Amino acid sequence: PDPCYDEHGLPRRCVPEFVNAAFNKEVQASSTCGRPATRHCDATDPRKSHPASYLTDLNTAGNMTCWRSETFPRHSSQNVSLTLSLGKKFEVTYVSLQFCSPRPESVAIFKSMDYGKSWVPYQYYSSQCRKVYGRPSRASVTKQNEQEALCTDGQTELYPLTGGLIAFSTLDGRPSAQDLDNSPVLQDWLTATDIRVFFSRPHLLGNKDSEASDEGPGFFYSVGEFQVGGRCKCNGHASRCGKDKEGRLICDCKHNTEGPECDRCKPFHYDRPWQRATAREANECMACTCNLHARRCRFNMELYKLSGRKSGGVCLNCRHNTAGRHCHYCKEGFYRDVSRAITDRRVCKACDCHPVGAAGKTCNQTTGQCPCKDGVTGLTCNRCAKGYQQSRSPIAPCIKIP
Amino acid sequence: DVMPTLDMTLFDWTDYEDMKPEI
Repeated sequence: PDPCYDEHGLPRRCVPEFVNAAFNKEVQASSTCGRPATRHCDATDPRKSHPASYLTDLNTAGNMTCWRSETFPRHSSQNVSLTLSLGKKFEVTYVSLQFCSPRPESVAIFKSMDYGKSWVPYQYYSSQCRKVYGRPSRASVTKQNEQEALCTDGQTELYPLTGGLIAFSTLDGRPSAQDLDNSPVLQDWLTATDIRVFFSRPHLLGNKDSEASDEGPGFFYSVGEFQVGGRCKCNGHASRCGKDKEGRLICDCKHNTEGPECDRCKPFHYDRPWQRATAREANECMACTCNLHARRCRFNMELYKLSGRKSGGVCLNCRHNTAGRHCHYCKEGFYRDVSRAITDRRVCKACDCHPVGAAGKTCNQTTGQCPCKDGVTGLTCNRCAKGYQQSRSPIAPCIKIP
Repeated sequence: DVMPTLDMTLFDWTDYEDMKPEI
């Protein structure tokens, strides 16, 4: 069964499964050890290399593979960044880093919503929030600043020297977390295409690693696991994400939606505006009602409001001699054949008003009766009425019999 | 007693050339 439809075939909200969006994705590290090779790190030797791919690979129990930065002088404050591209918009619930080295003293997490063009802060960690990031530590979030990155002084302690965790929950402490359906601000807050973390300061401690002794005192950052927990963003209109022909991630959209995030209505489904699905309402896109006489339509907000927010679709280029917002009546010069359904392509018949007997070319749209000149009769005004006879004048084709 | 349809050839189109349909 399709999770996007209930047992009666009615649409309902559906979401892709919760995943580690970072798994097996490429991470760009600003610094990686092994080039040139050192005693403990050699990029050309698989047994001694620590590439960035180790950040998002599969770690089995007791066998964690670790990325490692170059070794920096002990008292420098070398910045190192890790940038992860998710490939499409995800709704991120957490970002976590498990360290193989001591945790940095200051860490900043940023996100991008536009594939790396611009970045916004997600979270800061530092024992000196004000000094390092210019932010207060332990600030609180209110409904007015739900999209604000906080700085906390936790999770950056020196110990444990290895295996320490930094875990950021995007929803934790956010007032609208329990009412996400009604909070576009928080929906936006969760949305990310890329995640970037900066390690800004080491704890002022020489590494106990022997490397320090044979290559001088120094420090490095090392991370075994970079996780981004979340769901592929499909706005409640898809239960899975797949790859398109170009290999890009894309939602498998339902509910008559389309786009990478099911973020617009499919063509001809503009009877109401696109909306994200909620727990209560699937908000599927509705086809325009054009009675099979049009292939295109557009949305009109005024008509939508006038209809009580039910229908705003306007059919374009009604064919088969139909006209109207829904191609639901016959255009001028044609009348409705009541024996045919409105969807029948021959539902509108030409008035065929007589060029001499009729006073005009437009007939009654329901009956097909043409307007006849005096003394003329018939549906198309092609005969003289009883008591009249044909004259020689095209202006008064029938005259009363004397 | 249905009346016959109008016979276009019986009309005098002399003054109404612009109205004259193609017969």
